[in-house]
Amino acid sequence: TLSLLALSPSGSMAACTTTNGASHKIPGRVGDGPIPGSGSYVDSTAGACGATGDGDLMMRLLPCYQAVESLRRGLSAQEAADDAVRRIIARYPGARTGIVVMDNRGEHAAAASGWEFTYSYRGKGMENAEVVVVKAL
Amino acid sequence: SPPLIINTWSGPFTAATNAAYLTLSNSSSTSLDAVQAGCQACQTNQCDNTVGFGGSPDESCETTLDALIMDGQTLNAGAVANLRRVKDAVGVARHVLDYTQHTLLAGDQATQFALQNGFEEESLSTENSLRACHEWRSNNCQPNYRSNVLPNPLSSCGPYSPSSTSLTQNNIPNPSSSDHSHD
Repeated sequence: TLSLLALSPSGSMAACTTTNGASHKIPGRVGDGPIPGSGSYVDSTAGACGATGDGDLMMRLLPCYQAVESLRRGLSAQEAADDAVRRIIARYPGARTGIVVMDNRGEHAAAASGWEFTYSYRGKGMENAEVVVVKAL
Repeated sequence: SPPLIINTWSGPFTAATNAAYLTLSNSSSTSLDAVQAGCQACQTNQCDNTVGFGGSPDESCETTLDALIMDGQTLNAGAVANLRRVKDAVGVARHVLDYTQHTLLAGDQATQFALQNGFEEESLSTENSLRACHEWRSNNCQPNYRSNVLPNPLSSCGPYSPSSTSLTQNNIPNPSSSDHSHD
């Protein structure tokens, strides 16, 4: 799954998710990818979030909605990401999750559980994308 | 500092980072255009086989696609779920956003919407996805997402029917599932 977030120089933000889902799923199954607040979520007045992982579990807790609303309440991007993942593993300790969070000033962070997660970013003046490795909570 | 793009994963997924960044660096493009370009890059490149056509076949060996695009200024969103036989899932999602008042279209009707909007109908299967599905069947359909059915889904393929014994809770993902079997 790819979830991707953008922040323009004018301050507008957008998010997208695209995926072919889980292998060997039951025909008709849909995971978290296309669900606003789960696969991704964005509100330019607060920030944006993208997610990947065990979609059948993650879509029950809307981690990206949670993370963006946490930004609105004043948490940092790292605190918001950690909080969203901790809420999932509190109910599903074995869940594999990875979420990226960016506030509307461009501060970004990520949190994960169940695996080593990576994310990529590229901002003004950068020649290439940089990769960040995130250890599981 | 902006223009700024951030996305899940690395390796082949940085093609999406760069495509979105270059789009956003063009002053005539919006952040919505940028995320669409990034997602389309991974769909075309079949990033990690977890994005786009030719990956994650279902029990019937079919690949279906899900996508979401969201505008942070308006909170307008467009999405498609279980999209069949159309490759550009995020492109169709953008059409849901731009040309409807709905948020999410699903299944064959999402395909019909795509075709009405000029998208091409084509198979999403590849030799690799069909091989993965056939290998799964040869391996007694393991890993398997069914539960509380007969025959035992941990050792047998279907067809399945509900078990008459008491239901068991199964909130933990199948531990034998591979790293690629996720959203």
